Amino acid sequence: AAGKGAHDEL
Amino acid sequence: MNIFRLAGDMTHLLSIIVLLLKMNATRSCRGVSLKTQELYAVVFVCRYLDLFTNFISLYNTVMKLIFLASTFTIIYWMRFHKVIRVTYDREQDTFRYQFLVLPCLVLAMVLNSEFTVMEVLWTFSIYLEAVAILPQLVLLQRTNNIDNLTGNYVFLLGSYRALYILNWIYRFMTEPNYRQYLVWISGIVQTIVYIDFFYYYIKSWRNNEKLSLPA
Repeated sequence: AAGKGAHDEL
Repeated sequence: MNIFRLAGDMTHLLSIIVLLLKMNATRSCRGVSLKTQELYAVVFVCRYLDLFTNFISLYNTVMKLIFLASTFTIIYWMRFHKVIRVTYDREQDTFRYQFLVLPCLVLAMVLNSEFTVMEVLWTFSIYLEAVAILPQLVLLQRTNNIDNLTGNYVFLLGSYRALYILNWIYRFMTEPNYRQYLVWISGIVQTIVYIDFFYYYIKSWRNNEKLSLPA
């Protein structure tokens, strides 16, 4: 999950 | 999910609970910056638009809803609660939104990983979160008697970001291809913003004195 994929944090 | 991330999220949640309890118990929002709270509302709304498009986990969804609801509750109390709104330091809380919002918006349009509405707003929320505490820190500096709960609120908020840095290091070492430079740099900037406050917070705690920030 590089760049744009890393949206799993709050 | 690792222990640093969970601890960071719980610290973030705790900071908001401390603020809600303080306001509810004392019927006062003295020393609390409405500007910072409204900036956080903008941060959460822009970042959590993916509630409608992307399901990550129940934990993720519930936490997002809690952050949104609690922040809007704080704003509602400060603006409209019959007793609490009277205690708001309107004349002291003078930081201008546009000094923070506009640069962050421009930066998000230029520096992002994809030029789409969702992604630019998400990136904007990352940049804005890094500086959203500034009106609160300025207000604290102007408040002579910082009460314990307001000091604890800011301390917990700063700790949450520091724990997130540990979370990023952990993820970087354990997950292949995990990197998010914009988030990391913003997070580090956000943590640096607190360093001065941390210094005085710990000093007053060690000396058993009331917290006050030098002008």
